[in-house]
Amino acid sequence: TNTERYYLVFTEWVKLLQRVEGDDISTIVFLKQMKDKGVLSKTDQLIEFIKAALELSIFSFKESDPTGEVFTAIDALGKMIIKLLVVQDFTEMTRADYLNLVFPVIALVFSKDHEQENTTFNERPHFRLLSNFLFEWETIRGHKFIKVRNVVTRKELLDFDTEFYNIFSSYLQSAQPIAFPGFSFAWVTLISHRMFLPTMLRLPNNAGWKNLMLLLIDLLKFLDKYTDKNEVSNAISVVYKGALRVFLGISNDMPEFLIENHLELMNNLPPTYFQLKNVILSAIPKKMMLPNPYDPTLSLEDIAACKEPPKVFYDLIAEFSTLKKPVDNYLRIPSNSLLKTIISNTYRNEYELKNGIGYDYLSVDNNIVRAIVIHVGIEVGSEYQRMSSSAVFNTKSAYYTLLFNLIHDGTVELQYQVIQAMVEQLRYPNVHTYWFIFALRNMFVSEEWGDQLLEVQEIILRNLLERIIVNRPHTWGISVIFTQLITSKEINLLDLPFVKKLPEVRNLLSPL
Amino acid sequence: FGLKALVPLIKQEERETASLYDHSITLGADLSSMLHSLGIPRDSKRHRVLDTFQSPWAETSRSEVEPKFFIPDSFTNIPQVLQSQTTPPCFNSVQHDQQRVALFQDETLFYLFYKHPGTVIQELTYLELRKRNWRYHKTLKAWLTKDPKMEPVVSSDGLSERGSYVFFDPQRWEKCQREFLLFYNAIM
Amino acid sequence: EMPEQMIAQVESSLLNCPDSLDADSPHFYRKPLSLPHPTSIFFPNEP
Repeated sequence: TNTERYYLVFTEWVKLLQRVEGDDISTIVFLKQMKDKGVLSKTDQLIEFIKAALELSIFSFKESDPTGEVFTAIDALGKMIIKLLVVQDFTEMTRADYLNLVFPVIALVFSKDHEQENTTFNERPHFRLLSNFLFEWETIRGHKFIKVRNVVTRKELLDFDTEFYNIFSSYLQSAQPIAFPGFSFAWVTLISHRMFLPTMLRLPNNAGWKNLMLLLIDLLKFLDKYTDKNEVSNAISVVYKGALRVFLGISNDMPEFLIENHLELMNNLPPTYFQLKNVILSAIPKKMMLPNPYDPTLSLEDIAACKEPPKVFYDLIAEFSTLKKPVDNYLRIPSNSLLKTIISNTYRNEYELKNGIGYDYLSVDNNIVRAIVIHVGIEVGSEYQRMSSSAVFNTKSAYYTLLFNLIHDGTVELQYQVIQAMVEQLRYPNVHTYWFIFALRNMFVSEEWGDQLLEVQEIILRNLLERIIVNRPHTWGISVIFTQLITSKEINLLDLPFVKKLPEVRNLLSPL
Repeated sequence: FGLKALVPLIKQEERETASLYDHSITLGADLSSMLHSLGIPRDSKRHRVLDTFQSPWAETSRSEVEPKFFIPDSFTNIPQVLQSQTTPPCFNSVQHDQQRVALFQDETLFYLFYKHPGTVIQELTYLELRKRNWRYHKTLKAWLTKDPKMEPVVSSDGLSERGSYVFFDPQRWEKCQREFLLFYNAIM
Repeated sequence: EMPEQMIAQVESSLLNCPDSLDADSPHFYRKPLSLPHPTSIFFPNEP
C-alpha cells in the first residue's frame, strides 16, 4: 500500500540520520529525491506521508525499550519537517501554507491517539515532536538566519519568523488541557519551553504577546474550572505549582509582560489564587528601586515614579464597548442618569458561578467593573500629565466621584468588586498606584458615606487583608496604604466595630 | 464580602474551618525554595532563567537542558585541531596516534579521558598520563601524582604509603593537594 | 466537577509528564572523536 511505501521511505530517512550529520548534503539530496521521484510532489502526498511517518514514530516509541533511545524516529521526523520548511521552493505555496498543512495532520494523529479507548495515551512522543520543532527552528534562526547562505531565502525566513511562532502557538491552543486532558502536563511544559516562552516574550514589537496571553488564559481557565475552593485534586494542585513557577520565571525575565497584561490576567485568575495574584501584581520594572513602603514618613508626592503612568498592552475597548461612552461622558460632566446607566450595565444577565472566598456566584460582571476602574486610572494618568495634580487628586473630581457613586449606589457585591479592582491598582510606584491610594484613603474616612461608612470601611479592609495575609510577595502599593492606615492618627482600626466583633481579625491587626 | 469570610484563612489551626479552603493555593507558601530552584537570584545577581528553564516542576528538572547556542561557521571545520590531519579530529589507532597525544597538555588529556569512555582516545590518554607519572585511582576514579615536596612514608606491610599528592578533581576541574593514605593495589 | 474519565486522563498525564531529558535537544549522529576500544573496567564508563 501507499502507507507501507511511506513507511519504507521514512525508515530510510531515519537510518540516514544515524549515519551522517544532520546538516550533511545527503539529507538535502534525500529530500530533493523525495520530491523528484514523486513521493512528495503533491500536497496530499505530503499529508499522507507525514501521517504515516508520525504514526510509525509513535508506534516505534511505544515499542522501544524504555531505557534506550525511544525518540529516534520522532527526532528524525521533526528534522525532516523543519528542513522541508526551510529548503523547499515556496513558489506555489507559502511557508505558512505548508505549516498549516502539517499541523492539522499532527492534530489528527494526536487526537486519534488521545481518544483511543482501552489504551493509555502517552504524551511524550507528541511532546517530543513539538519540542524538536522548536529546537530545529532555533538552530537555523540564530543571528537572523545567518547560516542560510542564500540571501533571498534568509530574508524570507526572517520575515516568516514571527509567523512561525504564532502558528505554533495556535496549534498549542488547539491542544489545550480542557480539550486534551491527557496532554495537560506536556502542554504546560511546552508553553514554558526554553525555546518558546522567552522567544514569544521577546519577538520584535511584542509580536508574541497576544498569543502568549491566549495560552496563559487557557491555563488559568483550566485551573479555574477545576479548582474547587475547599478541595483541589492532586493533579490540579501540581498543575497550579507548575503555573506558579512559570509566572515567577516570567516575572524575573520580563516583568513588563505581567505589568502591561495584568488586566486580562486578573480577569481570568481563579478568585482563590491569592498568592499567584500577588506574584502577578508584584511585578516591577527591571532596575526600579522601591522606596521602603513601611516608612511612615513616605511621601508619594516626592517619588518621581509616582508621576508616570504604567504601560498597558491590552485593548480595553473590547471589554468595555457599550460603556465607554457613558463613562467618558460622566467623566466630562457627571450626571445621575449616566451613573444609573453605568451601574445597570455592570450587572450580569445570568449568575456566574465563581468559587470565591465567602461567595459562590457573582451577579456583577467582574471584567466590566475592572475595565471601568482601569479606564478611570488611565484617564487620571493622562490628565495628570496635561494639567496639575490638584485636578486629579481631588475628591470633587469626576474620577473620584464616579467610583464613589458606584460604591454608594451599588449593591454590596458591586462595592466589593469596585474596591477590589481599585486595590488591584496598588502596584509598584506609578501614577495609578499613587492615585488609587489617594482615593481609597479618602474613601476610608469620608463622611459623605453617611451610615454606609462602616460597610465601605469593612470592604476596603477586607480587600487589603486578602492580599496581605497570604505569603509573600506583597505589592508595594498595598504595603504603603496599609502602613498609612496603621500609623494614621485619625483612624484606629482596632476600634472599628466590625474588627472588634472578630477576635481573629483583631488579633491579627493588634501586633501590627 | 465582608471580613468574616476571611476568618477561615486567618484561623488555620481550627480543623473545621481550616478545611474550608485549600491553603496551598489561597495563602500559598514561602516561595524562597521555589525561587532558589529556579535560580532567582543566582550568585546574588538577577539572571534570565527562562532560557535554561528545564521544566515547570522541580521534580522533572533533574538534568540540565541544552540552551540555544550559535556556532559561527569560522568555528567549524578548523584544520589541525588536536594535531589531527583529519578535520574534525579523530583518534582511531593506539599504535599510530600515540605521538600526537604526547603533545597535549595534562588538562587536555584529562578532558579526553573523561569525555570519551570506552574508546581508543581513553586508552591513549591513560598511557600518556602514566608516562607523566600520574596514576589512576580505581575507586576514586581520579588521577593523582606525587607531590614533589614531600617524600611519602611507606607502611610496615609494604601495601600502602602515606604522603602528599596532587589530585586532579574532574568535578571542579582543578588540581588540588591532599594528604592521603594510598593503597598500591588501588592504583593503576 | 471533573468527569471521571478526565480525572484519569489528567492523572495519566501527570505520570507521563515529560522531564528535562525529553525537552533536551534531539539526538543525532555525530562523528565520534574516537572508535570504540576495550578499556579498563575501572575507568569511568559514562562521559
